Amino acid sequence: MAFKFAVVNQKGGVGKTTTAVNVAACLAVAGEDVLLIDVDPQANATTGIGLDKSRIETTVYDAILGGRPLEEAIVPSAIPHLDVVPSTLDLAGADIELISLISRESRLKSALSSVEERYRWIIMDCAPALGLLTINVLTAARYVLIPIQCEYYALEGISQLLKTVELVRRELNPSLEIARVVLTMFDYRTKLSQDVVREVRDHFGELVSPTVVPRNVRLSEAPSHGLPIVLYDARSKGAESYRRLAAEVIRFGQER
Amino acid sequence: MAFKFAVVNQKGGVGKTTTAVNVAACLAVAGEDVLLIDVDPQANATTGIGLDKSRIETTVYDAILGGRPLEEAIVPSAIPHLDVVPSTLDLAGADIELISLISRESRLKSALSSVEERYRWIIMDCAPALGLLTINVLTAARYVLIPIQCEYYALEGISQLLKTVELVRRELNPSLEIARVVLTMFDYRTKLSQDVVREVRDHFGELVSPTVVPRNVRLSEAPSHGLPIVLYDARSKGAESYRRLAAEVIRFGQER
Ligand SMILES: Nc1ncnc2c1ncn2[C@@H]1O[C@H](COP(=O)(O)OP(=O)(O)OP(=O)(O)O)[C@@H](O)[C@H]1O
Ligand SMILES: Nc1ncnc2c1ncn2[C@@H]1O[C@H](COP(=O)(O)OP(=O)(O)OP(=O)(O)O)[C@@H](O)[C@H]1O
Ligand SMILES: [Mg+2]
Ligand SMILES: [Mg+2]
Repeated sequence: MAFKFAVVNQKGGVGKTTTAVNVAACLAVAGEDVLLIDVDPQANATTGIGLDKSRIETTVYDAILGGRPLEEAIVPSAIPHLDVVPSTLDLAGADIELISLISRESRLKSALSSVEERYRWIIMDCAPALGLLTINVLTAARYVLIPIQCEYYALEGISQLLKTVELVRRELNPSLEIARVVLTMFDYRTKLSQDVVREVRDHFGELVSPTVVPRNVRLSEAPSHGLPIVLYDARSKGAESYRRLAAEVIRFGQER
Repeated sequence: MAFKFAVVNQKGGVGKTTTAVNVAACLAVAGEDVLLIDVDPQANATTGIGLDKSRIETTVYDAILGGRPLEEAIVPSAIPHLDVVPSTLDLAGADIELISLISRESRLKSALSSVEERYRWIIMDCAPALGLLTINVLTAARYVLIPIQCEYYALEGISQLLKTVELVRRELNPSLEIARVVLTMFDYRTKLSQDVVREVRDHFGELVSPTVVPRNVRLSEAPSHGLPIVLYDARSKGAESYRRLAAEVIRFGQER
């Protein structure tokens, strides 16, 4: 049975894709079987993990809206043990296209049921929104990973995000639970970063991962090479923190 | 007749709100009459300009979906010459609620018609999405301001954004035009930033503002005090660049 994680936060640019890609890659490098699913029309995770967008045929769109089996969209990545379901710009219309469909909230969940036995971890990257597409991911997932950027604006959307998770848990997916909150882009030099860390820790307590991902330029360079950080620069602070976070995720799985 | 600007980019965290709030504030400080409209359910611009969310009654939601006149939602800011139409979390459902309404794409445009004579500039902040809410803003606007973060992932969504602007121009708003592309969060120390600047300049040529906004911690601290940068730290690099950008926007207006 796979551990299914949704990486969610409607605030933009907080490190969702960076966290999804790098946690997935670190788990695979540790020998775990992982499926990374890109459910964001921007398809940043698809590029960040090194897939060539021009050669992709079947995508997550076909599985959620096109009635195709999800396994047709699964492609291997350059990393052993890591498969990917790519996204596509066509997904941009999904929030509207899903509105009038039967069981519109659980189409990803049913698409997943045929493949989840093959993987130990399924990591799903979301768009910066709380629309039907993100609801699909929250309905399909069992755990939620919330990246929070160490910035003031990033604090503002948290209560809305928690309300949405709670709503999905109550109405669509009773087993959904927040696994970890991960602080990202921490800049040790600024008081703002420290204030945000303190505030998030006050708010979420034990749920906050002890691993705080620092701002590290190597993390933002890696996607332009289509590589996760552990392959782009294994000795960087970014690689170190995502390795540590992946180890924590493995421990979290062992306790369940 | 007001110059109506939409600040748009579906990539998250690229500096849309920071640009909308600070350009609006710099224009007001220069004595221009400005209306800042927050059309993002996260309501970051509402907080960033210093409004107290708990005391807001009428919002942009009431004007777009509630049939209330927009002037009922207009509140003064702490800055002379700068009024604000605040946002609200209720706006999160707008993309879905708008679907079945008559003239769903031009509700903001008609709401604006009763107030636009009072302002020289109307600056509208968007959510990180290209849904019906953002389409409403593009239909109401005459000009588009595109902030692009100096990061690799930020380059990926540009063609989709341009397609959407073109679609709105063709079908809904023939006068819509891209006024400026603004590079944000430039880090002079990294090659990545320089590569992105070169790539964006190659792609957009003259449209790219000569003002490149540097990464500047004072810009990310200012919202926690509810102040635009020119009031929070007028001598900072962030204030300097937004003053320059606002001056460029004024010159752009004079040429029209
Ligand atoms: N720890 C970090 N240090 C430096 N740069 C980072 C870090 N994490 C992410 N980035 C960069 O910051 C930008 C935003 O991160 P990312 O795209 O992962 O956020 P996101 O939440 O997925 O954005 P969106 O809301 O658009 O989906 C990217 O350009 C990324 O490369
Ligand atoms: N030039 C800058 N230097 C440093 N920090 C910045 C700069 N511009 C913006 N920021 C900070 O970066 C974060 C993202 O910026 P902002 O929220 O304005 O982007 P956005 O595009 O409006 O995000 P969203 O997609 O969520 O609406 C914010 O915390 C902001 O304070
Ligand atoms: Mg992303
Ligand atoms: Mg914003």
